[in-house]
Amino acid sequence: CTEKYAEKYYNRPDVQKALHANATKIPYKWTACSDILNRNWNDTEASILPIYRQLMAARLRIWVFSGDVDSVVPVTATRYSLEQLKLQVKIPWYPWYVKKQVGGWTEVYEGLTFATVRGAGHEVPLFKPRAALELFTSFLRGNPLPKS
Amino acid sequence: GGDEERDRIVGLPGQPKVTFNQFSGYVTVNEVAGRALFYWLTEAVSNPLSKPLVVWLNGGPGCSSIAYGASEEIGPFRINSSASGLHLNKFSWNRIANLLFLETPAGVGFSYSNKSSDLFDTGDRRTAKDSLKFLVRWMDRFPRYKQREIYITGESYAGHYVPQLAREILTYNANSKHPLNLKGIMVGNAVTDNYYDNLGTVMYWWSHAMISDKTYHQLMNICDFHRQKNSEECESLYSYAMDREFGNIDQYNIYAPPCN
Repeated sequence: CTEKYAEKYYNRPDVQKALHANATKIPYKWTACSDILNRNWNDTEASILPIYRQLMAARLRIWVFSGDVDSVVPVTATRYSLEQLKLQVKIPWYPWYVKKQVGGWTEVYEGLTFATVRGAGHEVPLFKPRAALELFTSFLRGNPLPKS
Repeated sequence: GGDEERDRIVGLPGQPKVTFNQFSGYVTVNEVAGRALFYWLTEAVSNPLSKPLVVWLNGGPGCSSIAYGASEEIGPFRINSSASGLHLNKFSWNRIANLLFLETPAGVGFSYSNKSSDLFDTGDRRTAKDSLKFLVRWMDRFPRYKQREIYITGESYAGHYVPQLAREILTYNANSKHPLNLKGIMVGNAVTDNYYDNLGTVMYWWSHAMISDKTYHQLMNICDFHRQKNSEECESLYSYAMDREFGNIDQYNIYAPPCN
């Protein structure tokens, strides 16, 4: 429900002034999501998997995570998609921990790390902020997620 | 630092005292159309010069990184329920990185275009190209970030934006004297592949007992998950599953109470 607070806050003239925003007087209100853009999106790639192959070839660090109680882009969708990359397993599947609790499960492949976040919905850092920060820390350091 | 200083946020209404610097403003990405993208940089709480730059993109398509990434997820502030002020998020990602929230494409949040038709014919390709243009020009405004390690992160439909922007950067770097120091990407609950995403979604609904066996089998037999647009018969099955079988739930977090 917190996006309703954002709709109020970011439409306040004093907030817009402090942010140096809307100086040109945009002819519509600030909204969290634009229906016009969403309805008129006319260029979308059917699959991003070929790009992953390009990015892995360029040796970029790639992490993919999934909150496991999201039913909009759920964990099974991500797993079916990633499976198509047919990656070699580097560190086999294991539960990762945050504050002595299972944060989720993870597997490290050659070129890509996949992790689930237990109990998190679509917006993982909103529902599981501590676990998300742990995930982000490991990602930035280039370390596998903690095993204990 | 003139341009940078013009973008400095002195303080947001109702903001608690903080130790980090913030900047926000517009970067023009297309002069002819008058397209300008809005950003909000919240620097790391300590030693920002030694920390990487992390670009956060929200999906939708058409949703705001400031609404979601900054204000609900990884940003330092949370908005209170009356929208009268802000309080701190103790798990903000700016504890360990400089966070750049980008509103992309034009039409999202405060980002805009003077050519109104831009709102009706946008898509993945323009989003990636404008976002790259933004980053290159933003670096000119903040030259101290030019050699900095860059990571791009995001969620949902940003499963398209993030890899596409990364690919755009690699192409740019191949022909540039001043390459961007992109190190990696991270995406969550990311839209990845139409066919396998749809297959996995229906599988999830069934395996989590959100739909009946009958609806599951009908969806699997009638819907062609390769298609961009579903048949009417398939659409009505989706509607039946959501309206009659899911019930009043939050599809984005199936065990949380819905937001009424």
